[in-house]
Amino acid sequence: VIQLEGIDKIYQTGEVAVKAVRGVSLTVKPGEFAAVMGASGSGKSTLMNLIGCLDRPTAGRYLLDGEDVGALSKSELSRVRNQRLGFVFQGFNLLSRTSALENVELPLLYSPHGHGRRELRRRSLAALAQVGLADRAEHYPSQLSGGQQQRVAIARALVNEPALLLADEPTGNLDTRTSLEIMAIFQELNRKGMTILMVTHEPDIARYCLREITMRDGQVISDQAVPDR
Amino acid sequence: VIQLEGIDKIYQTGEVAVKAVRGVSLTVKPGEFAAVMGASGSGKSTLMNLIGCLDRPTAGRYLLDGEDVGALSKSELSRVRNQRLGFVFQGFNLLSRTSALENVELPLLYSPHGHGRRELRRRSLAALAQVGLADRAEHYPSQLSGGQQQRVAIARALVNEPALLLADEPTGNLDTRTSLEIMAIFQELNRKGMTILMVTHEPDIARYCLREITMRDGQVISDQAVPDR
Ligand SMILES: Nc1ncnc2c1ncn2[C@@H]1O[C@H](COP(=O)(O)OP(=O)(O)OP(=O)(O)O)[C@@H](O)[C@H]1O
Ligand SMILES: Nc1ncnc2c1ncn2[C@@H]1O[C@H](COP(=O)(O)OP(=O)(O)OP(=O)(O)O)[C@@H](O)[C@H]1O
Ligand SMILES: [Mg+2]
Ligand SMILES: [Mg+2]
Repeated sequence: VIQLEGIDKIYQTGEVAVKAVRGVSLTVKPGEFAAVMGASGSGKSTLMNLIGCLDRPTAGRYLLDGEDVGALSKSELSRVRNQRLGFVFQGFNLLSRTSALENVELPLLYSPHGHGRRELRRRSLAALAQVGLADRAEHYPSQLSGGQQQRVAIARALVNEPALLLADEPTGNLDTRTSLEIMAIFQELNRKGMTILMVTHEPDIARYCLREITMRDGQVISDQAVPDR
Repeated sequence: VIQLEGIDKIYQTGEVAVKAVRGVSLTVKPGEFAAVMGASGSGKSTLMNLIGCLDRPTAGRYLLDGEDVGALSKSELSRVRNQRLGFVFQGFNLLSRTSALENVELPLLYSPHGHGRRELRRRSLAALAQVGLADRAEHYPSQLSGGQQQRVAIARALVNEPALLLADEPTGNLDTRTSLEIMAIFQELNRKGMTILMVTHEPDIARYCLREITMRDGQVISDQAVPDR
């Protein structure tokens, strides 16, 4: 469960302070499926980075499963990210010098496990197949289309079967049909218990979620349940 | 005017040949406003790169304003790109070590002109203001949101007032309202004579165009006028 209390994030660029996130208090319970929406620059990615323990707030408190994230050391944060979180970045952030398959396998290599390399490779290939890219396993990111890179990033976020998936515009580069295939995967994972928080700017995609959180100028201005579909 | 005749683009990755574009013949007249749509991996970006003289076809002929592009030298191609084309990349491709303003100014610095540095700076600031980012002029790309980076890429493509704008998913990271602001800018430029070819996966955005070209597996499978709005 995610509990944000009075979270601020202020960036200092030279003389100017940019208040990217201002006084956000938010609770997300296990098994929820929420969309985060709002204008470009309203603070969505910054909020996701704070929730994903990739950045520290300037003020406020963040409890993840009851643990005060602000009190964790760098290595403890890294362990939390690897074991409990899956993150799809807005810019994908794939490693350019390793293949699609190796990119997907990376979280598995970093997590404690009793499996051999062949089992990890099998799981990575299964994750790639799930997003329709089994035949692109050996391609490098520069040899993939924009939407293919995005799907590799999605496969990488899911391969560790995280309890919490944070996805920043996961369908931004996908055609309608491929987007719906991805949303069907997310819905199935949510049905089985995965908590999902995803940024999207498309209302048709947000309709797959059960809760809509809207941001403006760093604040949460609305937070409501989506009527039953 | 763009004239593609039997264009192929084949990528060789190891033993496998990927036919990214297959036998595409296409004519785009001056002043047209066309959308390029199709599934992820269907060849849209590859086609745009070929039209934008950023890549050479494996087979076929490409006439740009009557000139055979395949016969041009590297420096002539570079001149064509700088003077006649504006390109918005799917991945933005901003220079990470220069500010938003300097990124937008770059095409002006490379083109022949009689203006002083102050005039170039004024034009770059005007281009940034047009996409709503005058107050982000000094930020570096890493200090901008995804949608802000996308808008800087759009401003950069427009600052040289090109005859032809090639935009690959220019609203992919923008909320609905900001997307419509960008489409209004494009419509106005098209009304004044700019030829625009843009890749989009969103039908609501494609509706602003007057022609819809659809790709599948490297081929153009449909090409029709959009009914009058
Ligand atoms: N350098 C490369 N080497 C090998 N294959 C490549 C290379 N670049 C692209 N491809 C392949 O060519 C095909 C077309 O890619 P392209 O980027 O044109 O697709 P796209 O229609 O723009 O897709 P998207 O909507 O996902 O951006 C894809 O299947 C991709 O894997
Ligand atoms: N490192 C930084 N330094 C200064 N300002 C920053 C930095 N990173 C982000 N910002 C600013 O913080 C604000 C919020 O950025 P954020 O990336 O969270 O927006 P967003 O809602 O994700 O936008 P988009 O929909 O365009 O992706 C933006 O106005 C941006 O310019
Ligand atoms: Mg963002
Ligand atoms: Mg593409």
